[in-house]
Amino acid sequence: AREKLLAAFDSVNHHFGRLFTRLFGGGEAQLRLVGHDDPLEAGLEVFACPPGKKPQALTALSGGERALTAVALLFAAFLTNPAPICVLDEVDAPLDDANVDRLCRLIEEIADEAGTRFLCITHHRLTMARMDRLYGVTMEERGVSRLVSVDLRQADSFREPSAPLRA
Amino acid sequence: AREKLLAAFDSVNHHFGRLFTRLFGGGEAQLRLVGHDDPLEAGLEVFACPPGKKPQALTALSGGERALTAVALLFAAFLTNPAPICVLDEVDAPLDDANVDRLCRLIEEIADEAGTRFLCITHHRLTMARMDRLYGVTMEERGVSRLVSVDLRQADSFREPSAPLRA
Amino acid sequence: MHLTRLRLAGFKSFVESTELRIEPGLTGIVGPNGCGKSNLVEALRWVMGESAARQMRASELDDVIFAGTAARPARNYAEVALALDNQDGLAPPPYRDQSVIEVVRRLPRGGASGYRINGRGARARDVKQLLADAATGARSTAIVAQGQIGAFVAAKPTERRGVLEEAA
Amino acid sequence: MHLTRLRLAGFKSFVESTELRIEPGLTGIVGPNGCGKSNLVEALRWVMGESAARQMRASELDDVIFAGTAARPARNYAEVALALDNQDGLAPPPYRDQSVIEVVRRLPRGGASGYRINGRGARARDVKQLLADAATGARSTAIVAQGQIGAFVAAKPTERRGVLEEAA
Ligand SMILES: Nc1ncnc2c1ncn2[C@@H]1O[C@H](COP(=O)(O)OP(=O)(O)OP(=O)(O)O)[C@@H](O)[C@H]1O
Ligand SMILES: Nc1ncnc2c1ncn2[C@@H]1O[C@H](COP(=O)(O)OP(=O)(O)OP(=O)(O)O)[C@@H](O)[C@H]1O
Ligand SMILES: [Mg+2]
Ligand SMILES: [Mg+2]
Repeated sequence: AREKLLAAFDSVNHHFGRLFTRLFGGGEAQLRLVGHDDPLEAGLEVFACPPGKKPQALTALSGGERALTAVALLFAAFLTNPAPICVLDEVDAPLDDANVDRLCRLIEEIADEAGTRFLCITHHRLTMARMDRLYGVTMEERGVSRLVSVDLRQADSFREPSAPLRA
Repeated sequence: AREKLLAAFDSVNHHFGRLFTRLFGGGEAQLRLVGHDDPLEAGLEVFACPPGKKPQALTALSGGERALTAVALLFAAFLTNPAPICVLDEVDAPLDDANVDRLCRLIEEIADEAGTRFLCITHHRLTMARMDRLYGVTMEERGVSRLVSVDLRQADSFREPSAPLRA
Repeated sequence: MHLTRLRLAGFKSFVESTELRIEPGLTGIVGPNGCGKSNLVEALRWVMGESAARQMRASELDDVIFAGTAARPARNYAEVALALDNQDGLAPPPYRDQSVIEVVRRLPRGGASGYRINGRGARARDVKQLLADAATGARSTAIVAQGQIGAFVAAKPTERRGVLEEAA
Repeated sequence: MHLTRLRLAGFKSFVESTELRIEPGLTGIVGPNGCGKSNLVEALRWVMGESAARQMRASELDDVIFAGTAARPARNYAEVALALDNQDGLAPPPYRDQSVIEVVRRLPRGGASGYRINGRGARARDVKQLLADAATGARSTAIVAQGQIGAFVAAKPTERRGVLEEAA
């Protein structure tokens, strides 16, 4: 069990550094096992340094930088042991358009490489445009949710809560 | 002091109900002093029921519904005792476009009625378009922030982190 | 093993039977605030065996059953079914040779949750074991609830171990 | 009283002297992730007397001083100035008849914060009192930090009293 965990650590750490540099266009990040000599008991510390900045505590990262760092860690774990499904509920909310674009490109690659199926809940038009298919949840009858499949044009009209879906 | 607090409570509660119904296009919301007979010691409980739904605990509200409910409460306090400045750091992040529009209309009204000056940090194009003026923060030199005033067209080009501002 | 379909009835705001196909690649879910998108994520976690009401934004487990609206009465039970594709034969015995595995969780109001796997009664532990073998589960780090993406970074080192354990 | 201008030097990522005018109506602040928008909000709270490092995403108060980049050395102090317009004469004595009041906070690395109001030394308490009379302050519910808007709803009833007390 100890060897397995250490092997997983090495792989996740390798992918994490690579994905972080890719998402931030530079900089570096790494993981460390801390707090205990036995890897089975130790905690996982994350060090992240955006390009051109001095290394700082994770709490000093901005809202968008934190979300991207967390995504890099999550996907690093995927590339080590692919999960069959990944659900992302509005993870693009704190991101600017350039980072939404980078995130989407990475998701597309992980779906191809690891075979993971993605469910992405979003309000972002850019993210919607990158999906293979779109489902809309409507509440035309107040308080009752219904699921319909939509195309991008319809998704646009969705933004009005009471607007009926244009066929 | 007790009378003052009770008078403030009545005013905030009145505005809260009104603003909630306006932001949600229906439904109702109210405040109650709970946990202690003396208003100076009591806590503030919030009851919010979106249109057409059954009353539920606040935790059952969706991400966007919570943000709107909190904004209604905040602005209800403003209308009772106007604060000179209000800073909103990406409060529009969880909102869909229709609610961003309602929020902005409300902010414009509060600025006129209460005279409060607003600083709104946003990534949302719709919110940017409603501002009286826009400041851009750039990091053309990595790690060093600079403030420049921009127009809406420039703000669009901002979305690329490394893109220099087009004059 | 892959997850291929989620079906809900009487779960939170999904009072009518609703089916969400989970296909390869990227599926986007859109809609106005409060329309029920995050409820779908909770339905997935719930059928996978989630037992803490707080994880479902509920104060007690019965709160996941459709509570009624101004125009409709409350329901008496909530039911969610999850279909898995086992054509690669990786499921643990006794499901190894079944090409489709369906996990169903049903909760009657005031009663206890019951699970079924391919029609036969099962315990929560069996469901969790089946999903763990498929490298997923109710608390999988790959299911990121709304507002939680930043929580990784804010957590203490020992809380982050989960990511590593899943990867192992 | 109105807040009219914020000036930063050596505060977090704003190493050069930077001025933000606070004018009537709506001022939008835009820019890519990590460029320093939220740092401006923390500068405002800081000059208003914020004394808890955690509220500034810092582990100790010195962390607000420009820490340097790959190309620039760290600074030795941080300074933020806030200008208030007192043409309505509502400021408490001794500032009642001054049309402009400027509050300055300066923190040398390894030292203690010093405050000045219109050039004269002051204590944190004087600054807080001046701002409370202007119905604002470092912990004003009207300054909503990133990700905090939902916190109102998640808080316990006693924690929400702040909104009411400010309105009184
Ligand atoms: N047991 C229940 N019965 C009926 N409706 C419920 C139940 N539990 C929750 N709801 C409703 O579900 C709604 C929340 O849905 P959800 O959180 O999925 O919205 P969302 O689409 O994610 O919105 P957002 O974009 O704002 O995040 C609430 O308004 C609540 O009234
Ligand atoms: N003392 C300091 N010296 C230099 N830079 C600092 C200091 N403290 C914080 N920073 C930098 O400020 C950046 C964070 O800025 P901020 O949180 O204001 O970004 P933001 O514009 O709000 O981004 P987002 O849109 O993602 O929320 C961090 O990347 C950090 O490196
Ligand atoms: Mg949601
Ligand atoms: Mg920010």
